[in-house]
Amino acid sequence: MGRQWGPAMRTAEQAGCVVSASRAGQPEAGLWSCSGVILSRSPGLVLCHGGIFTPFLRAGSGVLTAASAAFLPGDSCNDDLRLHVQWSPMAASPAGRSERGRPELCTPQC
Amino acid sequence: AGLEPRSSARPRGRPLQPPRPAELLLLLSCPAFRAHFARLFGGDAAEQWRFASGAPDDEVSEDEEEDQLRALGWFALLRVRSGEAAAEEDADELGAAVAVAPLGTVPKGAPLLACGSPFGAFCPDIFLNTLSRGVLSNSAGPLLLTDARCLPGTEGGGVFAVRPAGALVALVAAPLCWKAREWVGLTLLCAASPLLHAARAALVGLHPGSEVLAAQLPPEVGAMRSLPLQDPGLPWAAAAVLVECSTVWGSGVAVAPRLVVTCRHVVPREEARVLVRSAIPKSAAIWGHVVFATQEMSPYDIAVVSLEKSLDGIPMPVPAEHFHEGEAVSVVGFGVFGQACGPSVTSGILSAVVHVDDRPVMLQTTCAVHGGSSGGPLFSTRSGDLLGIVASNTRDNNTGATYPHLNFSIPITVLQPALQQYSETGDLRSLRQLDRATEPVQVVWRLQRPLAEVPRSKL
Repeated sequence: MGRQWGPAMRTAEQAGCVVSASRAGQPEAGLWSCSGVILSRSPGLVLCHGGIFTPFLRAGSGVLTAASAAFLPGDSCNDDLRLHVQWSPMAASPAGRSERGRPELCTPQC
Repeated sequence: AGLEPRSSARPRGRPLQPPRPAELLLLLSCPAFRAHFARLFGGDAAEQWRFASGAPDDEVSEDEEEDQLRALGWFALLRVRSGEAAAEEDADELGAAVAVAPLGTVPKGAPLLACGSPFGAFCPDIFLNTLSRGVLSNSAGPLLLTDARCLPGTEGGGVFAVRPAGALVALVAAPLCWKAREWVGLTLLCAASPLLHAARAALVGLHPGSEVLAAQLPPEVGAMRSLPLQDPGLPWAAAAVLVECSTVWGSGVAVAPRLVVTCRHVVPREEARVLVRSAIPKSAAIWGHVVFATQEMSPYDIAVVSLEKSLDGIPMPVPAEHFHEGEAVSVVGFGVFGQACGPSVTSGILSAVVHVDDRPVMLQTTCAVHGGSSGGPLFSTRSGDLLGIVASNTRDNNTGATYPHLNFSIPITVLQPALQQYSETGDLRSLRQLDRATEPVQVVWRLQRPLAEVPRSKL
């Protein structure tokens, strides 16, 4: 890509992440996941898509179409919701840090 | 536009950090997004549109599909939990805060970079932060559309601008849009700025005393005075107009203040009365009538409309004289939304220039072209020169599938001399020549293989 894309690529690299939702103690129930954006570093705040939360809504997805609903509290989802966020190592980490981790590359089974 | 192999600046494949636990702070939506969504895709149009992450034939239960539709405009604000030991590491590893582009900063046609992880957490080592490039194709309030190709799993991914550099413009709301069972090739986005306004208000409303946390949400880039806010956009896109002839509508392009070119299949008869609407710089509707339309048998599906008044304030496009395969091009047209929205811009490259007797007679591009775009202009993205008139995209008659990204335009060099003569003298004779295109040209436009040589008669 041309130079004009540099800043956008760097920001995308630093801000991109994957969010997954699962049920505590029920790995067989499967995993719901989507992409997200890291909004801030400390505390770590992430914005992602709401679609992965519909299976966990206490009142069902109908609550999302209520005209008055513009936002719902975190506890509108079941207690067994487990969330995880994953992101790539920072290309711009302080010197030496980015080399941390296992130098060899591998092809992990997905 | 499309998924691009990444530059080697960041060796992909480095081991990812282990997933970190997080907690849901709140679920939020943007009321204005939902209102525009209902206007553009609800009501009578609802039957035609599908946003499910699978193809129309995929086995998705109705409940699942309904859940997906209900959640389409919803997003979640999470806080990453970190134990003591990781806190310091988190502070570094979580990366930089982003800056957010105020709504309306990025004009139609401006380049965008989408960043998401196809298939979500399925295989992040390979797919995390996959990039896709495109442009802002259309907007209706905070509801944005881009032709950057996104796949299931990228919902929630960030979309970033070139100008303001690296600013977060939107998040992916629905990567795949299907209209009348045809993949449209556009991705539905929700603008980030109103989302973050909603998040701030919700945080403080739900958790009194969380002003400090709310202050952690990223500022809008406008707060940094030094950055230019307005991207110049595409001034030449203003020449694209909407053409309505009774119940039929399509696109067109103004080639002179009182002359619009469109497709014959949009305005089928000479003398028909036509309403031409321009959207930029301001909305205007001007009546006109068809002064010329090629005959049904002509390979050049062209009509010319003379307007009763001038289209003011619209820069007249410069007709191109040469075509360069591979050059960046843009199509501007009223496909997909017609009158409900202003013109859409899609980007791509000039993928082929077909010649007959060393004269260009057909152009092909990789831009997304939809029903309703016919008659619209094809521009060189670099120069803004008018390259051609979009005539059609591609349909496979066997399967019925439509391919938006393979489309055909009539080179402006075929039309320009005749248009100029008519514009200056009112003489239609040159335009009438379009009805007498040679057999090889007809063979090309029938998408038939040209005969290597004319078969000899056996008599």
